[in-house]
Amino acid sequence: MSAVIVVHGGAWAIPDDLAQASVAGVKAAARRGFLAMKTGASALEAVELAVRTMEDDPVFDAGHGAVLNADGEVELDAIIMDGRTLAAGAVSCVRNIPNPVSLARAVMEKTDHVMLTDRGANRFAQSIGIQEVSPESLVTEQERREWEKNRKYSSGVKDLFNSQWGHD
Amino acid sequence: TVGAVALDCSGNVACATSTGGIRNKMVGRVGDSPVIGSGGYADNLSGAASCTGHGESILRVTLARLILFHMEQGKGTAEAVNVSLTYMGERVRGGGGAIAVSRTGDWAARFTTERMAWAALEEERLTYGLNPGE
Repeated sequence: MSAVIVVHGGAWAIPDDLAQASVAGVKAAARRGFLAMKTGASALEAVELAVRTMEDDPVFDAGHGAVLNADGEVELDAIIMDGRTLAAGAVSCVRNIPNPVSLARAVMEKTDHVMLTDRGANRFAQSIGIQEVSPESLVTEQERREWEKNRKYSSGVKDLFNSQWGHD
Repeated sequence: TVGAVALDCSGNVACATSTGGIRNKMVGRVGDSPVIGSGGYADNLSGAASCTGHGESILRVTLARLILFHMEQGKGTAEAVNVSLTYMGERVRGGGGAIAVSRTGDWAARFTTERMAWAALEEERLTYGLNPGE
């Protein structure tokens, strides 16, 4: 049977200035996963490698390059699933893990559970020695600027609606 | 959001999805990505899928499992993804995209948003796209 890998970098209104880098990123991820399978890796290992490649690429909203929530914090989610056994592992709301997909795989392989969240996921990551980084290192300067702009815009809209000049 | 699906030489499938969420999202909001059957699903009996797009809509239709359900019912991979995305658009007005691979290696990358970067590699042949129709 021939190996196949397909990857995506997110469905949204990708602006022109991110278009070329996004396509380059998904091509690199597909190549990395496929090469791994050619040298004996399983489909599970291939999808983890491919997703790690994109988590490490700041052009994508995952791992490095993550967007910020309303409080200006990073909150990352990931899942991985093995079609052989229906085993699955997932994490949500982790803040300082550069490759959440690998933490999700650890949840699948090293616990009896399917999902760990927030501080429990981080505590588990520490207990098994998963790499941790400062959350700031996952955020690009461009995302900081976008978040600041978005935040000001939101407060501007609220001001309009709360004032006598409010309109839709 | 990023994702991958694969079929290896032994006939095993897998999926993975990872995300940073939505800018300015409510603290503690979790979308579809880490939820089994929504952000991803894999079963050797049918195939694997990874989803992206409006998380709350994907959660409401359990998009990844819906795609595999249609594949189990005999639809081709591209048709299964298209039918599922159309259902999501019609029922909950959500846009998104998905990649899927069947247990026989039939694959698809489809989306209803403006763009989605994707790439597929099989038998040394790399296919990729960004805009609708590519």
